[in-house]
Amino acid sequence: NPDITEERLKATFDVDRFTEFYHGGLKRLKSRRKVERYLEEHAELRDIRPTPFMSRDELIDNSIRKLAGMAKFNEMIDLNDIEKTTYFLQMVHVRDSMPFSLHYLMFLPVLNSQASPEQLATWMPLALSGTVIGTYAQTEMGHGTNLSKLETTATYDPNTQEFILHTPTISGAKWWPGSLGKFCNHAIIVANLWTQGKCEGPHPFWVQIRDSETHEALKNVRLGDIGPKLSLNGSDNGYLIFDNFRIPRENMLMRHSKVLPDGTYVKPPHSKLAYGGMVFVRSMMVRDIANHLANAVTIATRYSAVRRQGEPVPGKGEVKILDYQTQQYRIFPYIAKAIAFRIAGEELQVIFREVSKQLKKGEASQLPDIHALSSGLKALVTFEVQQGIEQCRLACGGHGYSHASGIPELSAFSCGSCTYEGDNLVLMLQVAKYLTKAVTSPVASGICAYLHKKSSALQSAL
Amino acid sequence: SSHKTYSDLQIVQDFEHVTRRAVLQAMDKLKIASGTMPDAWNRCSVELSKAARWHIRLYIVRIVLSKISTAPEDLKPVLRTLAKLYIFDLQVSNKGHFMEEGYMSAQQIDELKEGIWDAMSTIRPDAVSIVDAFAIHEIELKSVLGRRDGNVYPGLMEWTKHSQLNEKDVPVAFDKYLAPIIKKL
Repeated sequence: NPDITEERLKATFDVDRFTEFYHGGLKRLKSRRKVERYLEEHAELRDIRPTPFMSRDELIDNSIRKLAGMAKFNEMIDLNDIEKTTYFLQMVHVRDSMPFSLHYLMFLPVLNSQASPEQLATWMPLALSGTVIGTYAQTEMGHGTNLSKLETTATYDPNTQEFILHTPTISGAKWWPGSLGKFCNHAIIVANLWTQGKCEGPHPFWVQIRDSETHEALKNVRLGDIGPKLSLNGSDNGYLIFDNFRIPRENMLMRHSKVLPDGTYVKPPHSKLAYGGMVFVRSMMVRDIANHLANAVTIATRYSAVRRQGEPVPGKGEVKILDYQTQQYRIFPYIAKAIAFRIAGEELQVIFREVSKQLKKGEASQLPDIHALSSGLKALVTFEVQQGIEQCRLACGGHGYSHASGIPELSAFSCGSCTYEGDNLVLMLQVAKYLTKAVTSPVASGICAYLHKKSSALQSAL
Repeated sequence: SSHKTYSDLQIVQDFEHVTRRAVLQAMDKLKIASGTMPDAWNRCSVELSKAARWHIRLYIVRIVLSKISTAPEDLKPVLRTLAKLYIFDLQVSNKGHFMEEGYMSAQQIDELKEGIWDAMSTIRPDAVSIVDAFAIHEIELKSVLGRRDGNVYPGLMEWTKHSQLNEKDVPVAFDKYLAPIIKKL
């Protein structure tokens, strides 16, 4: 298309060098391109037809077909290279989700951070082999972010050395739109732990919920699908109810806290150690959601360079809509935001890796900082990305409403992120709580140091 | 200084000022409310969440400027223009906060607006190349409108071939429900 070629010839910078910077260096870019080539060479990993034309059943069928085929391509699944693995999965399933989405994104990372070395040795091979399809079930129908009020209980019985998982009310049913209801055979269940007559708060447990061979629900476990979602319909919208379901004591994830055979509870060295998994997921989310905005601005910008509309000077022909200042103001600030949010997401991952190293040494002093930062970034970025995608949709005129633009799918996917992994407003209030502590503490350091400074001038120096 | 010489340090100081003010105001309100009301936190929660948002904005502004300062020299101009567009737009859209107690004047806000229009004109010739540089593969983009080759309208006609509605000229539902009614009329 001559219009878009003309645009490319105008560039004032080296595009390849920008790409390298944006993707964090040549090594990461090469790994990314390797995945892309792999997908180009393996048609069986791609969609038979565009997914917006598929029904929910067809979408699930399509996801499973690609998933089953992926067993042959396990060279692309490498948990030592989480970046390459997640990009591969993202490229195979794009924004449709699939039964293994939460397995890789949450089940494995939480297992990795919360299971003891002995537990990891037993479970990780099963989880990696594909015989275990896992998800993470913390949320309940009636409870989200307020973990302390989760209704599901895990009561320790020292006589049998088992935990009894129980859902006391319908509002306590686990609800997780990440394949909990139909496709997973295991889940990490977060339940309030009771032992020796005392509630010790929410703890994670490794729980088998379906038979490994028949895939039927286990006795005293009731589970199913709630129904279609706005997006991510390649995975089911599951619910799960326990009726005094027994699991061995060893199924409690015991890296940080433990229950001994006699029922004695051993506290974690730091109360917030269990937040590591959440922080990891949010750190991934910020960058991924920024990427959705990058997708949307790419669509809106390219389309605006080929779409012509209006003829300001009669006889001179219609102009590219990208030349209108109003169109530029709709798109360009969001190009800038896509980059800003990506940088913030990348940095968050750097900090997360650093804090994880410290946690392994038992040092948890920075955990509240990164917990607050990841909560706030997740909340702000998901909300603003959602607004940005909407502006990009409007920038594409009527075609932006069509699935052919790709924008409805981006929009539907992204708006989910405003509520999953913590409702945005609740997260912002958690940040506020953290700030109240920083303000009132005698010394504030790191990202809160500015709170204890005085303004250097009464007026801006601008 | 003008928007062209508005330094990173000055920008960060201005955001720190506004954020600190938002946080401390919310805390003061909370402190007063705590003495009289049991649900003080709830009654201050809108301001508290807004203060939290400023804290995160400040973090992003700081980290973006810092990261760009380490970028390759030849990329700095385009990256700085994008960063300034993001920052100035944030300031102008929230000008009330920056103008409280005369910290910034209307003239300074106008200067920032000029910065936005300047940045947009500078970005315009680079816009397509910037989004190209995100290097989003067509498999991921899943968009006829955003296809790299720009052949949008032929692409849309290709797309129509996937529609099940086009498999038959007359839709089944028309034959089933509307045709009998039309025949009766």
